[in-house]
Parts: sequence; structure tokens; C-alpha cells
Amino acid sequence: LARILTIANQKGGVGKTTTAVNLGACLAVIGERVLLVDVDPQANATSGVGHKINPGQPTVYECLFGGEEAAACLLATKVPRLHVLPSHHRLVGAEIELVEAVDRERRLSRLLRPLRSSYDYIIVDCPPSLGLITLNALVAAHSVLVPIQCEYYALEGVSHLLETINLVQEGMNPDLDIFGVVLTMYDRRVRLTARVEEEIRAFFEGLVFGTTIPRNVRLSEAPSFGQPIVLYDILSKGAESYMALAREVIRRA
Amino acid sequence: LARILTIANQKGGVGKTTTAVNLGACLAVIGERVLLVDVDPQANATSGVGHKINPGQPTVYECLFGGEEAAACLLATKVPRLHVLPSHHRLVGAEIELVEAVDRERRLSRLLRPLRSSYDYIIVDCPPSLGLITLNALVAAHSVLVPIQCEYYALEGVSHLLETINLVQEGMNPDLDIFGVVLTMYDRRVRLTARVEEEIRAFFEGLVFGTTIPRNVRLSEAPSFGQPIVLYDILSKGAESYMALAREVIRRA
Ligand SMILES: Nc1ncnc2c1ncn2[C@@H]1O[C@H](COP(=O)(O)OP(=O)(O)OP(=O)(O)O)[C@@H](O)[C@H]1O
Ligand SMILES: Nc1ncnc2c1ncn2[C@@H]1O[C@H](COP(=O)(O)OP(=O)(O)OP(=O)(O)O)[C@@H](O)[C@H]1O
Ligand SMILES: [Mg+2]
Ligand SMILES: [Mg+2]
Repeated sequence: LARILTIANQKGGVGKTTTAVNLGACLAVIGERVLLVDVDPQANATSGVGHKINPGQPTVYECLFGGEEAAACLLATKVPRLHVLPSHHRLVGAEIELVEAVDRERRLSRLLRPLRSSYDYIIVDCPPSLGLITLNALVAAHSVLVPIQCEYYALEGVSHLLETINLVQEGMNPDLDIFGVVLTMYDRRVRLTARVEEEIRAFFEGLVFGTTIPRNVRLSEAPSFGQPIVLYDILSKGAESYMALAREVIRRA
Repeated sequence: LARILTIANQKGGVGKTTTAVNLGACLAVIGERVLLVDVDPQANATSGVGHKINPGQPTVYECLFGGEEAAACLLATKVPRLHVLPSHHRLVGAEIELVEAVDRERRLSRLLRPLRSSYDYIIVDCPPSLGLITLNALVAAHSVLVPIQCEYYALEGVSHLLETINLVQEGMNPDLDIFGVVLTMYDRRVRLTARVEEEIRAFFEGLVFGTTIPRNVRLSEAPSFGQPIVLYDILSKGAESYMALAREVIRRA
């Protein structure tokens, strides 16, 4: 049965999508069966694996609100064993639509349950907020993976993310664990990086992955070709580091 | 009367807060009276100008939902003529609380109106979403300033932001104009940057500011000292570029 791994951090631009897409693709290349679930209305993970949604094509929005089966919306990608449940901008209304919905926190969890037997990992990419969409992803997950940029503003929000995770653990999903913290866009030459990294490692102790993801321009170029880094440039530092992260994830799982 | 300038882009991490704080500080140093309004629950702009909120201290949340007068919550900063209406994490509940509120899109607009006579510019920093908080900021504003990072994912969301701005112009705020687009974390050496910049300039034509903001590590260090760049390192490229942007804003206003 698949392990459901939610990639969350309400701070914007810290590498959630880049981590979801490339960790997913590397796990698939290694041999695991992976489903990438995009619950961000920006739908960056969807285009990051090369898909553009046509009008009328069902997405995660139709699954959460229109009664579609998830299995009917899954798409294959250019990477063998990597599928995606795509998102679309219309999901932006979900925060409001969920407010008055029955079982408003469990919709995603119920949607993903029947898919667990077909995959080894289900990776959920979240929007940059702690609203009802991200809450759904935390309730649905076994584990949370937190990408953190070694910058001051990124550090400030971590305690609120942990508060939200605690609330979910105490209530709707007692089995939720923090799988790990991954340092992204890591630039050893920047003094601030080392200072913030120290604070993160002191705060999270053993939860911080040994693998750090360096700032690597190939990672930001790859999405414009709709390709994960392993297809775009397997020899890049970006590909190497996400492949190392995938191996570390398998070891910890 | 103050011009209300909202800094918005739902893509995360593109430099909204860095632009709000530093454009505000530069305008103040030049001689303008500036109010920075932080409506992001992350409250990065609040800490970016050196403030930490104590329990019981009123913030923008108490103004929007608790009947506090904005004037009672304003704080001075280390920069003369720069004040801030601070935010707090408790604002994270606002998206849900606003759904059923009367006049849910106009709360911020009504809050800021009495302050217009005391300032030349009111700059509003938004969260990375197109929810009711950002909608309030668009309804309250005369103009929108859009920071864009020259990266692929950042480009994808621009059309949705423009759709939202159009909706606001057709309905709740017909006078809203797009003041300009500023390219942030601009790195001339990166090939992707030039490609994305071309698309942005073709799309926005004359709306793109001549001033671009280069990637400059001093800009990311300054917030950890609670200082805008003009106080932290006035000789840095970051300070120079935001000062140039401030002069361009004054010319356009
Ligand atoms: N290690 C890296 N090196 C260089 N660029 C990177 C790296 N990781 C991410 N990027 C780029 O930085 C930007 C932000 O990353 P990404 O979009 O993955 O973050 P996010 O947390 O998903 O953002 P959002 O909060 O908007 O969902 C993107 O343009 C991406 O291509
Ligand atoms: N020109 C720049 N050069 C270097 N670093 C920058 C620059 N502009 C912003 N940063 C850093 O990049 C990160 C993202 O910027 P910032 O937080 O201002 O973006 P934002 O759009 O406000 O993010 P959010 O979507 O989370 O509100 C911050 O850590 C900031 O210090
Ligand atoms: Mg993302
Ligand atoms: Mg911000």
C-alpha cells in the first residue's frame, strides 16, 4: 500500500513543487510506482510534468467537488511509473466551497484511499497557505515532508506550520508524522544560509535530511520544457541531489 | 491624499514583501510619508521593519474583525516617515471568517479610507493567494504593483492574476489600475531569465518598470536584522535598485 507523503510549507517559493515533481520522478526512475497529486490551484506540478489541462478535462477539482473518481482523472507522464492527478486554476474556489461542506477536511483522504493499492508513494503538492486545501492534504497523509529555504522569512513561519501539524495529529489524523525537513536552494557561500541552517538543525535535530538541494539553474529551467530534472539534465547537480534525496526517502520509509 | 498601492502576486516567493518593505522605506527616505499595511498572516513585512507583536497588541486582524481603529494600531519604524499597520498569524482565520461577513470585500477599503489624509503612499503587502484577503487589498487599492520573478512557474500564474484584477475592475473597484510590473531577483547571466523577461515585456509592454531588482544577498540578510535595505546596507545593489524603483514610482504617480 502506498505511503502518502504531503509536501507542505505555507511560505511561498521555497521549493515545494520542485521537490514534489523531482522527488516523485526520481523515485519512479529508481523503480517505485509514484502518483503525484497536485492540489495547488496554480497547477505548477501539473505543468512541471508536462501536462496542460484542456477545457472539460477532469482534474482534482472535479474529484473533490464533482463526484469524479480519481482513477478516471489520472494521467501518465514522460517518466515510467510516474502518474499525476492534475490540478487546475478552478481549484482556487475550493477554499470557500469547502467551508460549508460536510466532512470538509476529509475529502482528499477519501479520494486517495482507493488508489493506495496501485502505488508505492503518493506525493501531494500543496499551495502556499494553511487553509482548507492544505488541511485536507495533512489529514490524508501518513507523513509530511517540509522543504525549507535557508532564508530569514522562511524560518519565521515554521513554528506555525508545526502548530498546524500538531492540531491535525491531536484531532483528525493521529498517525501523521513529520517525515523530514529538506533544505532547498542551498548556497553554501551565503553567510545567511549557514546561520539559518544552524537554527533549523537545532530545532529539528535528526529530522533534517542529510541531502541538501543546492541552488541549480537547471532545476528552474526544466519546468519550461515540462520535464522533471532527470529527463532534462540527468548530469546536473539538481538531478544528483534529488536522486540522493529519493534514496534517503526510501531508506527512511 | 495617499495613493493606495497593493503589491500582489499569488505565486509564492517572488519578492512581494521585499518590494513592499524596501519600496516603502526608500519612498520614506526620499521624503514621502508612507504607511505599510501587512495583510499577510505570515507577517513578514511586520518583522521586516523590525516589529514583533506582543500578546494582546492590536493588529490588522483586530481592525478587520474586532472593531479597532487602524489609527490605534499603527507603529513607527526605524525609518522616519515610515509607519506600519502590523499583521499577526491569527489573520490566517480571516479567509474563513470573511466568507460569511457582510461587505466581505470592502473591509480593508473602509479601514484605510480615514488614513489617506496622513500619508502620501499606503503600500499593502499580500499573501501568496487570490483569496478574500488579497481581494480586499485589490478593492481598497488605486493601483496594483506586480512583482514577477523571471522563472517559468512565476510566468504561468500571471494570467490568473490579471483575470482577478479584471473582475475587480468590472465590479467592486472600477478605478483600479495596473501601476506596473517589476522584475525581481533578476540575474542577467541566467538564460531562462532573458527568455522569461522577453515574454513578460511582450505581454505587459510599457507597464514593466525600467528598474529591475537584481538578486542581491544583502536583501535577504536585512530582514534578519529587522531592517529595510536602506538601513542595513545603503551601498548595496539591493538598496540602489529599490531607490531607483522609488524614484520611478514617484515619476509615474
Ligand atoms: N534548488 C533550486 N535551484 C534553483 N531554482 C529552484 C530550486 N528549487 C526551486 N527553484 C525555482 O524557484 C522557484 C520557486 O520554487 P517552487 O515553485 O518549486 O516553490 P513552491 O514552494 O512550490 O512555490 P509556491 O509557494 O508558489 O507553491 C521556481 O521558479 C523554481 O523553478
Ligand atoms: N532581489 C532579491 N535578492 C535576493 N533575495 C531576495 C530578493 N528578493 C527577495 N529575496 C528573498 O527571497 C525570499 C522571497 O522573497 P519574499 O519573501 O519577499 O517574497 P514574497 O513574494 O513576499 O513571498 P510570499 O509569497 O511567501 O509572501 C525571501 O527570503 C527574501 O529575503
Ligand atoms: Mg508550488
Ligand atoms: Mg511575502
